[in-house]
Amino acid sequence: FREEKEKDEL
Amino acid sequence: VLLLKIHATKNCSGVSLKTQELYAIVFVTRYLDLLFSFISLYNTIMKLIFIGSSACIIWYIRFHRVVSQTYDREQDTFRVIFLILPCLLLGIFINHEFTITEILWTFSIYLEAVAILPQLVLLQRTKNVDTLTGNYVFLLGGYRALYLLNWIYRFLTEPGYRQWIVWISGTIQTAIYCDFFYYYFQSWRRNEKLSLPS
Repeated sequence: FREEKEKDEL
Repeated sequence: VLLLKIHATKNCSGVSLKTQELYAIVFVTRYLDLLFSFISLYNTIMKLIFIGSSACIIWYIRFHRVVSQTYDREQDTFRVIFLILPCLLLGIFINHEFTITEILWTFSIYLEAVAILPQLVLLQRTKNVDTLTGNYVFLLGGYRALYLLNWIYRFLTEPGYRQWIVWISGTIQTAIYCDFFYYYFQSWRRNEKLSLPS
């Protein structure tokens, strides 16, 4: 599965 | 909350050093991206606060002349290697990209889900849980539970937003707190000191 790359959560 | 409590009361009884060290590992392995990506000022500051506050708490419990005397060394005996190793293996095998930083990030997600366990076991062994320590665990669990709402909101409002590893781990993490929440609210309602049944 693909998912969003930007890790903007802590 | 925990740092203020320890600093103000000079007492850390009922606080699990193991959990704090697990959190330090979680934060350091997850926030490696401090070095190479910038999200927002808020994001950066919170990452530094998380790393700094857990490092500070560990320092107090391990090295502060007065505080270290109050540490429940004999009770805080959870074998953390049984958490770290499985999470590391899981991170190596179930990830999105086989790179060091991605594996460490994924490992930190898995480890965070179970990092509270030594603290919960210690609370169970503690007869009368200090109010501030109980509040700390409640706030920590509540903070993560709010992420569930955040994820639902983002899923509904941001096209293509999904992150299964984080969602599943976060749900497990919140589920681990359910039992604690139950007894926390019960003691609150009855105006009694928190104590978990053994």
